[in-house]
Amino acid sequence: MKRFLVIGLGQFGYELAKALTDKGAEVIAIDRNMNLVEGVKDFVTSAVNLDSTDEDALRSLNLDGLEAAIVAIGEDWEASILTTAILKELGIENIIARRAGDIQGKILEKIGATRIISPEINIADQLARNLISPGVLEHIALPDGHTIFQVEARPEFYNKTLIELDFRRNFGLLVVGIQRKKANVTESGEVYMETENISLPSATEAIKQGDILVLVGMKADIETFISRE
Amino acid sequence: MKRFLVIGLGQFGYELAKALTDKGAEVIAIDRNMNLVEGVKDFVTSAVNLDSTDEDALRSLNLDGLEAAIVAIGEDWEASILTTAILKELGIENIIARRAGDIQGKILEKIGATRIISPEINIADQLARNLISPGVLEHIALPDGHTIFQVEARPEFYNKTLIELDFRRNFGLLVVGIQRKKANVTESGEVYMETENISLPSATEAIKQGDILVLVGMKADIETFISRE
Ligand SMILES: Nc1ncnc2c1ncn2[C@@H]1O[C@H](COP(=O)(O)OP(=O)(O)OP(=O)(O)O)[C@@H](O)[C@H]1O
Ligand SMILES: Nc1ncnc2c1ncn2[C@@H]1O[C@H](COP(=O)(O)OP(=O)(O)OP(=O)(O)O)[C@@H](O)[C@H]1O
Repeated sequence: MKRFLVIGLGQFGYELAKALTDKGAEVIAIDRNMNLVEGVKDFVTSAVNLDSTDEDALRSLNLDGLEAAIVAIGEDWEASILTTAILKELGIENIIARRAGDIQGKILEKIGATRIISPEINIADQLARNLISPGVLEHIALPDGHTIFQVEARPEFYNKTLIELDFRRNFGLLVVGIQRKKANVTESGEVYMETENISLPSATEAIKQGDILVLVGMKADIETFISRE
Repeated sequence: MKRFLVIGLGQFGYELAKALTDKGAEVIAIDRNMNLVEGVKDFVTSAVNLDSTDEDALRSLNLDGLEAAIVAIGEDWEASILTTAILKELGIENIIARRAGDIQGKILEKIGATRIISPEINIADQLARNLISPGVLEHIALPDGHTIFQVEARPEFYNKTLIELDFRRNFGLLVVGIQRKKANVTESGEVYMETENISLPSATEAIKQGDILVLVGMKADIETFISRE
């Protein structure tokens, strides 16, 4: 049973405490705002109202066997920097800190954060890709460049099988799924559309008009593929 | 050339305006805080200091051919709701609004937002998965369940080829990449590690100790695979 310390229960910290708890972890949740502590105490392992810049207060917690500490403080640069420094001092090895600015992010790394995250930067980047690429419906990349995305099938693909199209050789991409709309009829004769999810389609699967292809590859190959539309 | 309207230049709005501009789009950036408008005017198409809850002020902008409007206002519920309603009134079809709370998110949808986003919820969920799953280094899912993730190769895979392991039949997953550490020697005899990225590995590729596998599949199959460790 993994144990985590989450400091700061704004939207991000709250959602993180909730997600970790849902996945079966033990969560110690901290905030200096009593209302926010109240808001999580029904589901986290323990909820504590304290100021994380107070070293004695943090020392008073039982932090044995902690998998990681997450500093989810948002706007207060001083508080997130000081808190990170104290956690390092207490011997916590895995400290994930949220960055609120360029310089502050660099400081956090220097004083002990093993990983810096920015929900705003990540999602802004994903959203920008989504908005810009024609027909690319969702587009998500791992930090190493491997990317998964969905795109509407182009006319030149209709009625050709995956083995004929050979995405791997021609585009450096793999088709890992196809979403196909099927028309169904209810007993009363009403037609409704249903989405069929073909996971890991076989090589003999033929692409139809209206299909949404789920593709995987490296970022550069995907950019090339998209720009060829 | 796609045109976007970004209202609210906090961290998220700022990063979005920047990402869209980097990708070649025209961006009209709005904030009621002059300093933040100053902060983007060197790179966006046009930066305007106005209050987006002022209908006349928004009407004064040229919003023809707008691909989408993004309401990136964070904490001010009233402002983001009112702004969304005005944009709908002005005939903007594609309105993406950032949610700041459960109820407020529902209200935004009811009054015209075509899509709601929450950087905090998305990244909290991704981070929670990252923290909980042993050996799963990055784990990102499309909304439809298709997921890409990295995992350390298990001992039972060492020295077996992909065709022997048949991930597709045995786990419902595809191996789309392998990251392998290679030891190199400099001229002065110093050994350093380099990461080799094998994209779309062939069926005859054998897995080695220390390999990181990049896998794709549906969420449920991935959960099963991870839990079998
Ligand atoms: N020294 C501290 N000790 C404990 N909690 C703190 C401390 N400083 C800030 N916090 C808490 O951190 C939480 C998040 O910080 P803040 O509200 O500034 O960030 P935010 O960017 O608005 O967060 P979010 O985007 O997650 O809603 C707040 O609830 C605040 O009470
Ligand atoms: N009515 C309005 N008109 C124009 N800009 C507005 C209006 N209301 C709020 N804003 C701007 O929206 C921006 C983002 O809002 P806010 O700072 O409340 O959110 P935040 O959650 O802290 O943002 P982030 O997490 O992106 O830093 C602010 O710069 C603010 O000036």
